[in-house]
Amino acid sequence: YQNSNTATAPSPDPTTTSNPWDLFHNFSGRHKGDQVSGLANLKQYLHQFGYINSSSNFTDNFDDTLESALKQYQKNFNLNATGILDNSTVQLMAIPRCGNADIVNGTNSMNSGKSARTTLHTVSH
Amino acid sequence: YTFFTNKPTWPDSKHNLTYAFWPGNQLQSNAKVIFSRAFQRWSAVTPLNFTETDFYLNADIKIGFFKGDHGDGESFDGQMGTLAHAFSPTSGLFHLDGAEDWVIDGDVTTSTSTVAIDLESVAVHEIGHVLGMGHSSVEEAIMYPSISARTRKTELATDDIQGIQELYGSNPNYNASSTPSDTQKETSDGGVRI
Repeated sequence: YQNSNTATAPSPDPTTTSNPWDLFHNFSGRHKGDQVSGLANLKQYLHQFGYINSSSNFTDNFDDTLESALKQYQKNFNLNATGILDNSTVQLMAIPRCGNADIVNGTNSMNSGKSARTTLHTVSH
Repeated sequence: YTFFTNKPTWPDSKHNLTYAFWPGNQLQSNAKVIFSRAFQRWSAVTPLNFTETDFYLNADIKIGFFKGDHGDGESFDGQMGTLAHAFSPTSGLFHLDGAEDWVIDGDVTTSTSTVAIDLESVAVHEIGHVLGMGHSSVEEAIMYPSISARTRKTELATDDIQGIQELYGSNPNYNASSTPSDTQKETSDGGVRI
């Protein structure tokens, strides 16, 4: 890293409005079983932030893996964990964010400690 | 609030931390002040202190704006998308995407640019990572992973404070009943950019 010579001074271009995640809006309403061109990009997004482990050959199929990852994402962001690409989920995914993953090495720290605890009802003897 | 796996922190012997800016960026003083203020938010609630140094390679925390592949395996993606990232203690690496439309002065919320991103808001968040904080699911928290363009969020929420104090303890002068005020909303010129 410290020998990298790729650093450049910031040179923003305010006329540019591209957002690499804008295309996610096209997926609104999609659910398991659908096949949508570009869905592999959303899988790549979920992989980048730790929600999908495997990084091999993402397809455009809305499969079990994507549904499971979506549910986890929705739980982490306090959305309804439907596994469907509803409007709320898609809009949140398109918002700029920190590049650090939410889940690292399969450990979901973001919401795992905040789920409601199961109440155990016991009878003393 | 959450922490990185295995809860890494800066050791007790390293509570006076130095930070430096990547010389290639040649940041002006008005940009450096933003980072100073962001560090101050965390030092106000912990025993940690932060001092700027000119010696980049020797600094505990190394801050730089980079574009695309910058050698750490986490390439930036151009405007919007990923804004910044930082590494867990005691790495100290804190990188911002040089392609963003960073606003350093003025009121970002009235910016005419639809892609204006408030630098201080992102800086406070990334410093949280540098110190060992993970992402929070509390939307009001600084450590919430997403922030919209033309949005300013710089004050630590209770969730952030509880988290960082679990790692380092409290600043002896910290008064939980007084929250820091945001004094950066005095102008409405749409902001000055880097």
